[in-house]
Amino acid sequence: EHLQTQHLSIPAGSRVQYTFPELFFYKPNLWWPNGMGKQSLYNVVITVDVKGYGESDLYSQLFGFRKIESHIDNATGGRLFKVNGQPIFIRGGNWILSDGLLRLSEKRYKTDIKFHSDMNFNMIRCWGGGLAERPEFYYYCDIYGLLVWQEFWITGDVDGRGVPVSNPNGPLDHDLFMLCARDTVKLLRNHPSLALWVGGNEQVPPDDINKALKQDLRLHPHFEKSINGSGIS
Amino acid sequence: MATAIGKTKLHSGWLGTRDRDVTVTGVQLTTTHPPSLGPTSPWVEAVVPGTVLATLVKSKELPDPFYGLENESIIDIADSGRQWYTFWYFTTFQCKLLGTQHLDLNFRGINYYAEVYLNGHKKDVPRGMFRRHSLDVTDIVRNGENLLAVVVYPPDHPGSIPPEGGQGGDHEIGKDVATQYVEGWDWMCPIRDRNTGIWDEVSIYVTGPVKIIDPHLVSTFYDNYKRAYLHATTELENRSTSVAECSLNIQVTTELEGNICLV
Repeated sequence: EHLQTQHLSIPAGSRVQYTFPELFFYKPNLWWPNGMGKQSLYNVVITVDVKGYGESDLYSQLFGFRKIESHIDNATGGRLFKVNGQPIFIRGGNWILSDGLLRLSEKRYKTDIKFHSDMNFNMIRCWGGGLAERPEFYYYCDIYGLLVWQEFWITGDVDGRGVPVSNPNGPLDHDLFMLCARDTVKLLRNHPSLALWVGGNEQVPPDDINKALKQDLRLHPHFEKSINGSGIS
Repeated sequence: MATAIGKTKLHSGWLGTRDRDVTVTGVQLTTTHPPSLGPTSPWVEAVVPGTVLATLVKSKELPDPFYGLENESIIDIADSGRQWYTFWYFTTFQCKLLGTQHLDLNFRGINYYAEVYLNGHKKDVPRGMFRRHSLDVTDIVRNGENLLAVVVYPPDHPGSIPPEGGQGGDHEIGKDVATQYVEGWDWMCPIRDRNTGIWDEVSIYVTGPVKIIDPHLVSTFYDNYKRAYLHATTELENRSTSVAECSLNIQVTTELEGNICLV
């Protein structure tokens, strides 16, 4: 049941969106953060063959079955996380980037992230004044079980604070910000280590950006329902 | 032999130099006047992916800013002007396409915008540090050697750092959609080129008539994680001039032990 082929016709010069019928797994090996279990990963391969041509394109991605939930705790004001239904005590490290000249080699990512894992951390927070980290960063977070808290690019430079006072309305081009945000989400969304998107560092983005991010990152209604012992409630 | 379907990274063989030292056009660079290294040439081996500063450090034109107080000896873009850190990159790559194949030239990150020249043809890469650029160059690429030049411009608002320092300098960098630590922070000295450059992966990507774009994989769980479903959605683009009859295949495997896989 983990192999499926569908036939479809795509009109000339067009772009379509296609959803596969869901694939069923019985007791899949779950992906767990560092210290809670194994980081089980499945290899998902999508190929498209075109009649009269052969293989036209191929996509491959390591995928982890996991469910991450979080909410703000009313009593403490802190954010509480659950992974696969289990509460997790977050031990996190703050991250800006691996190298100030952006020589972001895989070897360096592997070393830095494994170091976080060896320190018994289970989360890395990517600060909004740094990078939207790269797929290689996320790959090693997938491997070593580091959850990632990824912020967008809102900091003290764009919130009306500081001396001199910064632009209170974020970057000048809000459409460009959202274009970059949407593309970044598409780049990183399939990594099991990706735990949380955050609008920015220590504040809320400008209203229109915040609304757009919330709108675009909301759960599809199909996934909003919580799980319980007998299935979707 | 035709180029295989898939990605080939272009991470070696790059040359680079400052814009002020380039005396020919991008069209000429990628047709009649390709650059070369030499004692009188302004071109040096470039770090791609990497920043302008990374290349200038590699070529020993500038000291490593992260040793001692060497950063103080590197001119800041606020004082030099944006053209000082406007930088040209050049490389070549081999390619052989079949008649029905397509080729994309992909940049996963450029800071802040660029002009791309391939075999004398110009393409614009618009602003924004955190966006991918995929250029369909099927009609431009030729079988054999291809000449590629890229001129990268710094952020529009690199800003300046007050003499007394301060978190985020004058905050001008925040007007652009770019990384913001580069004007200096309470934990970091200013980055003199504001991380200008081809800072992330560059690749060419060969497909047939139909291309897979940004699949989305999501799982749902039932019965206390006994049952799980994988939901996969993808975009597909048919670039040919006729209807494409496609077989779309998804396969999920897991490595049990060693090299044994379960399908």
